[in-house]
Amino acid sequence: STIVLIFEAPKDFNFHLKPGQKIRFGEALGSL
Amino acid sequence: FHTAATRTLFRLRPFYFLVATGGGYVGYRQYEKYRDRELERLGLEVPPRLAGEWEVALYKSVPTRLLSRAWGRLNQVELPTWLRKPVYSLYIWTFGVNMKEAAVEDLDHYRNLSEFFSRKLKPQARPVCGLHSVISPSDGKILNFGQVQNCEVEQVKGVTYSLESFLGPRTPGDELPFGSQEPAREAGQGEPAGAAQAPAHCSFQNQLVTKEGNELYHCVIYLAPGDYHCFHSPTDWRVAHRRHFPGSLMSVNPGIARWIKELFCHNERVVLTGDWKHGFFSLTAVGATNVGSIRIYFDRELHTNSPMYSKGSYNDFSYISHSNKEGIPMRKGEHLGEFNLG
Repeated sequence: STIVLIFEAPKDFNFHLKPGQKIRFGEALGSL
Repeated sequence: FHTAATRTLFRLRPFYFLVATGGGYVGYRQYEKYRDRELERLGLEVPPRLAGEWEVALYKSVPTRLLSRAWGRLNQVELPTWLRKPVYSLYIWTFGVNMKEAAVEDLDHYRNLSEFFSRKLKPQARPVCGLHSVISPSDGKILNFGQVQNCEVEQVKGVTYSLESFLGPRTPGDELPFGSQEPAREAGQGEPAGAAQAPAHCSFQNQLVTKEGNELYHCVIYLAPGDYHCFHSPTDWRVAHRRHFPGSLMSVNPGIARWIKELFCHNERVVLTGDWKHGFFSLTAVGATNVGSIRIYFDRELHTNSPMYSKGSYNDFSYISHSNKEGIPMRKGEHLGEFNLG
């Protein structure tokens, strides 16, 4: 299964991620 | 004897034909993978090899929903206590499950694999990040993330799907974050969103972005079979609307996501839309063959992976009513729903 987030945010929104990385619930996805 | 031999031969021919064509197809695919690896080794960019229409049609013709429901029925069978440890230990070993995080570590507690699959975690197992405005709603693997460009969302690098096909066309009613004033469309009467003309396509993305200077972002998280399969609210937001797309239940593992364009638009999915402090926000749970059912804890009306559905349709449900103008408020990290087997 898959979860897809689609959202609007200001231009300076940043993801703290790398493609392919494992992630766990509660960890940061991104912020301004 | 003569006719018997001919009859047998005649009966066996289709079998041999299938084996030969299947083997040839698999062999050719292996050769393509080998060639791609060689090109990558030479440092050349290899474009993703997408499935042809006939391959997608062939895959979609597989009764994945029926298989999924049968898989679900099988996993609802209560296991005798002596069988639970061996079965669940095999699953734990196969998919690398970490039972130390489970709220209940005793394997005999779980009556069947479905219950085991929907296990909860110890509250302290997943601390919720207080610093960042958006957190991961689940365990999993990041398939892709970034800005949405030209109404196309990347399911994996280089393979996209249409934003409008995925979310469905804008829905009437001022309570929705889409904010359109189109005449009301009966629930379930929706036609595939692809019906919108090209010019509307780009305006679709612009209409999702409600504030000047904002952009549209996306993030795709793949949950592997051994992962914790509940999901939580990724931020503080209000859920205003749910759109359920009955659909196929093809596998969504990264290899298939690299092969079938628009995969997420073919599959059964539940789109929750609303808004957060910066405007539009949506979370979509996409089902797969072994995980065909999606539960949203505050939505008792939702029934997924049911036998009867009409292809290309969708069902709308608004959480905003006369008595509840706000929709469903969700705090960051709050329990939101779960994927179930079958």
